[in-house]
Amino acid sequence: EVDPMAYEAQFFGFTPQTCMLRIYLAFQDYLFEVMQVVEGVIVKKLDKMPGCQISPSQVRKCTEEFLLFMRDRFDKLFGKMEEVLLQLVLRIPKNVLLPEDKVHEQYPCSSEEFQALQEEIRQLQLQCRAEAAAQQALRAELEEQKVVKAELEKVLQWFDDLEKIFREQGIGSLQESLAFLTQSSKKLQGVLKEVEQKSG
Amino acid sequence: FDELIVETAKKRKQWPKKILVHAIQTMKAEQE
Amino acid sequence: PQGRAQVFSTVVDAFLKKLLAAGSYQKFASCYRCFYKLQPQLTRSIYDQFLSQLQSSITEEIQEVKSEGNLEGLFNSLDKIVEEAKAREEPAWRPSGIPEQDVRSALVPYLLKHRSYLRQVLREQQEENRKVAESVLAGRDRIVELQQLIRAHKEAWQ
Repeated sequence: EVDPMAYEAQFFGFTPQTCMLRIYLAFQDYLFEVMQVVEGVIVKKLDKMPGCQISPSQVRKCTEEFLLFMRDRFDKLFGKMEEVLLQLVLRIPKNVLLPEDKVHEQYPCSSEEFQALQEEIRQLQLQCRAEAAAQQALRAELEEQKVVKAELEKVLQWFDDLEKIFREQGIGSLQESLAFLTQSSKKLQGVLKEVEQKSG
Repeated sequence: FDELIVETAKKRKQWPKKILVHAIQTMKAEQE
Repeated sequence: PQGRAQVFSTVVDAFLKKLLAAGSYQKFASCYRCFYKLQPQLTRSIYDQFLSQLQSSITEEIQEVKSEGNLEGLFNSLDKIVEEAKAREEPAWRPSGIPEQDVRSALVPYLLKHRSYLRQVLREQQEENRKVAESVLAGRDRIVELQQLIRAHKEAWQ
């Protein structure tokens, strides 16, 4: 069961295992390189020794023997170091939340809650639109009322003007003066008739 | 596998912010 | 308690010390016994060079790894983050592996802001509509009143 240490990778930008592998390989390369240098120096020294019986392959065997031993110790020690570093240095403790994830602590949100929140927002949007439409309708009616009121007030104004004219002509109550007018015209018709009869 | 882990972790770190930018733009547009 | 950077250096130093101690001169001489018999002094000096070369290479390499991965900076900032979380006992949130689910929380604060904005806009709109509705009702009453006035005038005329 490999622990991918993805949360650590989120913080470090690399996996701790990669980091350790990087160090392991580098150290191992140095160990090999140094051993090669040691072997090269010894072979060179032996070359300069007259009558020396030791062949390079014998030196190589010595090198392999020492390297095998060192490799074994290296792996054991490195394993211990890796364990400590992965536990103490390259691990994010369970109770720790990375800054970019703070939002999960402040706003834990189940899918139901999230949907409810989205639904509530949708409802609010619908209500806002409805209110906006209502406002449009109300404003339209206000405009219409303006026109109608203007018309009706014009008519009223007309009546008032009419009555004003009568008042200017000294006519108090229109009804009486009409009645009087009717009477006078009836009388005048009577008189006219008489005149016509007499003249006939 | 290692690259996959690093790639996934990077997305987890970066993408919420990117998504947020678009979500906020959407909300602002709706508000306007 | 030591910071992570300190622990890291301490642990690597300990590893290096133990590794060099493991490769003792006795062991080295016994592996290269044929050469050791011919040239014991030379064997010693080669061994000493082996040790110092290995030590300096590994020490340089560690510096290289530290600067390459900006390890010290990362370790220090992780120390701070851990310090801040000290008060917390229970395990913290971790990615669920379902992106849609994890991104939700990132959206929530903005959705909440959006919701309160919409609530405020709705309140303002409702308030304004209430006023406009009042003027509409007043307008309707006025129109009825005007119509009644006109009707009264008309009836008077009639």
